[in-house]
Amino acid sequence: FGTDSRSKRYALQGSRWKVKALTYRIAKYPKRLNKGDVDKEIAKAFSVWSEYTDLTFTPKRTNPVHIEIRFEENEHGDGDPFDGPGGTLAHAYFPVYGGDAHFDDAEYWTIGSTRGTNLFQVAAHEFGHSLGLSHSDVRSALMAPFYRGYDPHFRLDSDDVQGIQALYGRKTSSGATTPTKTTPRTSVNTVNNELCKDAKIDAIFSSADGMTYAFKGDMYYRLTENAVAEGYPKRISEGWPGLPGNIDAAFTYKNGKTYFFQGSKYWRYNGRQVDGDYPKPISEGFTGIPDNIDAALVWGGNGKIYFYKGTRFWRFDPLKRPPVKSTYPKPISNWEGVPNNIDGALQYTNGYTYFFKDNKYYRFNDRTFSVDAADPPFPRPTAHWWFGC
Amino acid sequence: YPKRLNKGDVDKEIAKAFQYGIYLSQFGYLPASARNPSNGGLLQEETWTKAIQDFQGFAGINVTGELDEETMELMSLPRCGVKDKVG
Repeated sequence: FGTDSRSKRYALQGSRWKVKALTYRIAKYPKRLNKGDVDKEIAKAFSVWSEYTDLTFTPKRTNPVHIEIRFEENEHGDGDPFDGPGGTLAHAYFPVYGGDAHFDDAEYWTIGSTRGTNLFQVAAHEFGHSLGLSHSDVRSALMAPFYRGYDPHFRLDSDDVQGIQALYGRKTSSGATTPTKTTPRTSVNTVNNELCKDAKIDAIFSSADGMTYAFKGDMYYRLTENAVAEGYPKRISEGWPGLPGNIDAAFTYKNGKTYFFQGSKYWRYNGRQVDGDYPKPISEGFTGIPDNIDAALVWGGNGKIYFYKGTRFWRFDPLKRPPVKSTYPKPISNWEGVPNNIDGALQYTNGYTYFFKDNKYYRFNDRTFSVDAADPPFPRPTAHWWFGC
Repeated sequence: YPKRLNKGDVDKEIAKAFQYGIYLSQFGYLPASARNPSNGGLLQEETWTKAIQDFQGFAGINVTGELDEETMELMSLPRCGVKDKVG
């Protein structure tokens, strides 16, 4: 959710359905509308969201269903009473709270009329909440909170499409598709370098001055927007005097210092200069973190340091005592779509988090907390997308 | 009632304060902790002003921090009951 008042956009509540085939049931109908008409309008309201994603919505007559729909008045059992005509028209619960949608039956619900309150438009909005969208500050978006009257030419705004696709990905079956905002890293020139033969890396990190480096063996590569910079690879010992090869992991923390890990030891650098008496034992500087880690990164979601090893990960907070809570380690599977035994991890300048394993990489969406749904899908070949091969 | 104001005007202002205070609280602009215990439960002015500013910013209208006509008009629109500011 952008905090810059100049950039308006959708907001994700933070939860979503893990399945795409959803069911619903109209448990209580409005008093003044024909049931068949209501069934059609509700189905149409759901189809607004399935048009741009692989979500499907199937009505059922009996429970259990994912989304229950009810038309109620005043207090109706959820502690969030309706208020008679006008004011609040409806509300819905985010997926983590059940996804149900309630409509105020004191409203004069209508279908295809300028009178009363249009059922289809309000229902489509509420189902956006049922799917995990919060309110948007884009005035023209369906997910804007205000009802501004019947629109006979209603269409989803691009902001709504971006929001729902951020949660559930683009539609993969035939139908409307919307290109994603993210520009893929494409190679312009074919480059022959060692990484083209074997794109598996030891570590990858961004330096304090915004450069991105990949480490492999005794060598390091500076990466440009879409390839390896000219003049690389170079020896790690030349770039960071005192640092050995075969680094396990590296990251630059918000203090501007870069930390390198190998075996049971770690080094701290200020730019290209070692910053004190290093190496030191990991057990001393990073209590609670094991030796021989696979990867590490400072995650943009919360600014904490994450270490990955095998099938597990640890969260390290330098400001807390102890810096690693007793609830760690946790399974890497918590990071939906990220594999075990990764080689490298990187919080990149575009705001996405990337994980590297063997010759492939995964782009992680910090908002949906899962590997991004994209075309082509992840994992993608690192050599082509990162190293310009 | 205050000595120097018309009772009808006072009624309206008090009702407005309750109405819009409830609105801002209901849709997430006034947190539960907004009350200032040292004032016996009254809102701090800057909290109130910020809540209005946040609403105005979200709604895309002039951010004045005041309950002006444009703001009150927007608050009177029928809307969804879900909070605008979700933690």
